Amino acid sequence: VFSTKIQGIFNKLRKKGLLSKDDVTATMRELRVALLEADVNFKVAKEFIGKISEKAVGVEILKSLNPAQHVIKIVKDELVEVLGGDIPQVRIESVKSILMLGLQGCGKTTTSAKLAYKMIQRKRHPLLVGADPYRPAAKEQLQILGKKISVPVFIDGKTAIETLNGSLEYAKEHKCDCIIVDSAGRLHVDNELMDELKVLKQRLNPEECLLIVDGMTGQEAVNIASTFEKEIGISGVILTKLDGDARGGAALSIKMVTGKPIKFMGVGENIEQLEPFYPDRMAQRILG
Amino acid sequence: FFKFFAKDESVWDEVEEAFINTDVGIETALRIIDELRNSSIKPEGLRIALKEKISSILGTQGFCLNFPSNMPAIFLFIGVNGSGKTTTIGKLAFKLKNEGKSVLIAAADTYRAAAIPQLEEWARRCGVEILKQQEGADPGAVAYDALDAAIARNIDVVLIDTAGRLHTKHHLVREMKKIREICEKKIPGAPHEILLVLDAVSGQNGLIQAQNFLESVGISGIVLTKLDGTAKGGIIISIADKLKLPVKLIGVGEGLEDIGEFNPVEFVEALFE
Ligand SMILES: Nc1nc2c(ncn2[C@@H]2O[C@H](COP(=O)(O)OP(=O)(O)OP(=O)(O)O)[C@@H](O)[C@H]2O)c(=O)[nH]1
Ligand SMILES: Nc1nc2c(ncn2[C@@H]2O[C@H](COP(=O)(O)OP(=O)(O)OP(=O)(O)O)[C@@H](O)[C@H]2O)c(=O)[nH]1
Ligand SMILES: [Mg+2]
Ligand SMILES: [Mg+2]
Repeated sequence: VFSTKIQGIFNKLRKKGLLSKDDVTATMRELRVALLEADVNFKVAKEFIGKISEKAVGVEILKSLNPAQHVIKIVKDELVEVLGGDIPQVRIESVKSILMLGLQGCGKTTTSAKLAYKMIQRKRHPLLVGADPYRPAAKEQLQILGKKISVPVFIDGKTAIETLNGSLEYAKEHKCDCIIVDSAGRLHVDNELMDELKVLKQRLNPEECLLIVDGMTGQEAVNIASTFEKEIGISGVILTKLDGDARGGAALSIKMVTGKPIKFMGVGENIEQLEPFYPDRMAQRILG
Repeated sequence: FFKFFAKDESVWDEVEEAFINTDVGIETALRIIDELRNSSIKPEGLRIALKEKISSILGTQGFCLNFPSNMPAIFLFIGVNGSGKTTTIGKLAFKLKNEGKSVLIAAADTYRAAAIPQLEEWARRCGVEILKQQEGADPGAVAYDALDAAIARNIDVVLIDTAGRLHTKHHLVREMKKIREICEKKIPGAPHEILLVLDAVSGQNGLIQAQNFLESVGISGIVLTKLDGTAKGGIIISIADKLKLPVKLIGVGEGLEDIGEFNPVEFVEALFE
């Protein structure tokens, strides 16, 4: 565990007034291992450590802390700052359109229903749209989830764009106040499906374009997120399956490289298991 | 990837970065680098040495599926949510059928929304029979029925689909143990394969999943899916290194034919592309 290792390093050094360059270098080596084990991207870890090293050398150790505690505090504070800052939340009470996108199996369909559930709790009238025409029983899956929470699910149409067009009509007729579009899982390098996504986004012009990412994603998180951001444009990220023990370093990688905020965390298979993203909790988790 | 420019000490930094980029993980990467540094490798021979090192970790055997003689082969598929279990079963059923085997698919994911219809569609696509019960049924009961039917009808292979589960959920791990025990009692030696289905995009948690499931349920091999993406799946090198678990199948797409046997030589070559 990072904090135990850092404590170990500083136990060898006695009381010091300022953090020396050597203190910091030793600590940064441990930090790098912790970040890489947590799936933070190699280049992102390097950049993050560069930032910390600059901030840490010469720092006056707070009277209330020992050197190790102070370094840990600097690291944690910086992590929280990078991960969070001022996070623009998804305005559940007022958002009118959401497009869900991401790789295969990351949790788009389940998370679409979770978002609809949050709206139902605020007495809104969302419409779930099953715009995945490829995956066997994808539409049925969304229908079952929608039925559980009494949210209408629109699935007519042979292609994704047909379904989207039909759903816009339906939403108007039935006075739905938010349309949540579930899309098919796709590789960021599948040109045809990326083009489909561009068409969907253009037609819907969503207020929120959310990239759904599996919490255990490794080094490729950077490539995946930056490709979706560059090709499609996203407003935020939802990290899923964080009820497991994946450290979630992908969060830091994605935030640092795209600058896009992580807005929610999926913490289970049940419909109410979607939590707001807490930077300090994530920072603690990444450090291990 | 792995393009060495440095002819000095800094080449090792390049190697480390290349390893980490594939999700091999820092511990295994540093260990491999240490061993190579201590052998007197010249920079020109480094690429070959790395390939040989990784190949020796992956091993030369255990990549084939284990088919027992004189009884139905029982293959149990496990893995975390969304890794590709259901789709892999569809593809494998098709492959085995084309190889002349009779196949029965068991729909033992009785939990997730539309899990059974999803598997039913795959069974329909490959013309293979599926055994299912109602949603919410006991997965162990489905497995039992499937083994029963396989014995009665002299079926060659049973592929058991299960619900996605995180290794941290104890009640779900217990459920999997129970499914395994039911198979063992019904057919001695079953399941002949317990395959951990792992997404190639997984980071270090893939190793933790493998360690956990190996310990709690037993794993005989790995299915590495979504290799058609940009992730290299290097985590299986750490898994081979630490747990000696072989990869038996790879998934390379969402179509019925997008499955292949694991070829360690091709895998190592792909790492270096
Ligand atoms: N434990 C856990 N499981 C989750 C979470 N979110 C989704 N899942 C599960 O992950 C699996 C995949 O979820 P889906 O919603 O089907 O994923 P998807 O992105 O729509 O998949 P495709 O449409 O095939 O790309 C299912 O078994 C879900 O129940 C989560 O936060 N925690
Ligand atoms: N590109 C690609 N997609 C794949 C591959 N294998 C599976 N998928 C996709 O990944 C998604 C999830 O696949 P499933 O078979 O539902 O995964 P699962 O493990 O059964 O999921 P749960 O039962 O919910 O835990 C689907 O969209 C599949 O089409 C593969 O090799 N390549
Ligand atoms: Mg889906
Ligand atoms: Mg499944």
